[in-house]
Amino acid sequence: LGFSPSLKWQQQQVGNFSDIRQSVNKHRQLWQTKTLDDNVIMPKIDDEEGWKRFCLGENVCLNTAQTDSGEPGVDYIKMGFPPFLSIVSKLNQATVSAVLEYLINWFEEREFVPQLGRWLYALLACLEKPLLPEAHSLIRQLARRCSTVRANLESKDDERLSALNLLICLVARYFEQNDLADK
Amino acid sequence: GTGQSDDSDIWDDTALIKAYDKAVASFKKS
Repeated sequence: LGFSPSLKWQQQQVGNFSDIRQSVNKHRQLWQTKTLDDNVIMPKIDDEEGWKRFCLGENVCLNTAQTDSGEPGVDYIKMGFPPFLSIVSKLNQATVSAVLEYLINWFEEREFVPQLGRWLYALLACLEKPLLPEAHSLIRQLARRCSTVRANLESKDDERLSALNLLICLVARYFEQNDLADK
Repeated sequence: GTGQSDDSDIWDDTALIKAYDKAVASFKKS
């Protein structure tokens, strides 16, 4: 009680997310044609470790200490590449599903980090409906894991709470896994 | 003229990241 979001907030997020997905579709072709910077080397679809490092960064994946250069987000190799439209627009549905699976598997055994939230949101925004059975199972696993992590939070001020609530909301309400929804 | 350029300006390379950050921030305010 007090940790889960109101119905009104959930409905707003579903509406906004639906708009975002439409815009992604509308602009996908434009962004697909953009040339990526030389340092952006996307892993092959079956390179699980490569994708985890690409999205979350070496600091998180290799458990190395984070160095604060004072310029956040500059070192993408260490901090992970953000889900820029020019990157996610180049992912086909098979890759979207595969990366989603890699990141959800990673989250099963580790703590939530901000990069993870951004990537999961971006991948869900690119995941086409109707979902394949594997995708159903995958996103349900994500919502359950978010619920478990949320249940262990000690404070409502925890930075992770809003991100966890958002992901649960989108899986349950946008992708219609209603039994997992916060009432 | 058509409104297309305005839309493109708003919908930049970081649009998904901004949308996520906005959604997360909205819970903190709610």
